[in-house]
Amino acid sequence: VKGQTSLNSFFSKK
Amino acid sequence: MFEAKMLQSSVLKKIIESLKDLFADANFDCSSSGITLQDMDSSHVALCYLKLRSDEEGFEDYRCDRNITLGVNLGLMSKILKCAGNDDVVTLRAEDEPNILTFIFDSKNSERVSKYDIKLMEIDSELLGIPDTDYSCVVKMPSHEFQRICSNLSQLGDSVTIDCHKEGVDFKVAGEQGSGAIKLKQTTSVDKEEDQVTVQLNEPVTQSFALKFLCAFTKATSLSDTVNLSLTQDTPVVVEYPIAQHGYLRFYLAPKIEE
Repeated sequence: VKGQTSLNSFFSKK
Repeated sequence: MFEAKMLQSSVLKKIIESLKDLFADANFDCSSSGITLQDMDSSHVALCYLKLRSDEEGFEDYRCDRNITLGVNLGLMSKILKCAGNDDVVTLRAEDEPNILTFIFDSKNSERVSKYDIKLMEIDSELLGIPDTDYSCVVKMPSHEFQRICSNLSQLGDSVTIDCHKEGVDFKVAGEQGSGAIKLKQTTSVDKEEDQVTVQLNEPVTQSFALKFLCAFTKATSLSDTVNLSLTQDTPVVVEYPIAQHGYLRFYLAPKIEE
């Protein structure tokens, strides 16, 4: 099963 | 004082129309180098990044004495821009500590000048740092072709698998009721550059993405003849629409990966 990831797990907060 | 005079209001209209459904409120960050906008959708799966450079030809005049942030409801901005003719020149104006953003629409023959003010909002948006990286694969294709692929495949399933390899790029969908696949080959023989499909490949990539978001991004199709898809395995895809004489509009979409 493929799950949707979030952008927060790839890019850090500025 | 901030004042930006854009020669074609249709460009700003198209930008806002392509954003307003996924991104409700957004901050326009204005500086002497131009206007940028970064915003995430409510689920933090998709992000837009707009860059309009002040030194490009699309601005007739551009002045920004100090950096300001203009928080705007994009639905409201869309309504205001509908009051402009497509050939109107649009001027955006705000004070240094603004509560209000002013839109001035000048018709081509200067016979009609309209002015609208909207109240600005305090928007607490979370900015992400997006590093400049080299992608494993960059696909350049006609923007209407990408729109058609997303629209066609979304009829059969929720996610598309994009498979980039040295012969070209494949788009596949597999749903409960059926499946579909579209293969695009590199077309270097086509006369017009905007009709070509090119694949710059460092490494093959196979990655799945939610079609709902890709279809939403393709609302920007009319901004550009071409679209660039930049992919690296297990990272967000970048869907970039160049905006002639202005800059670009990019969308980032987090991948779907095996749980």
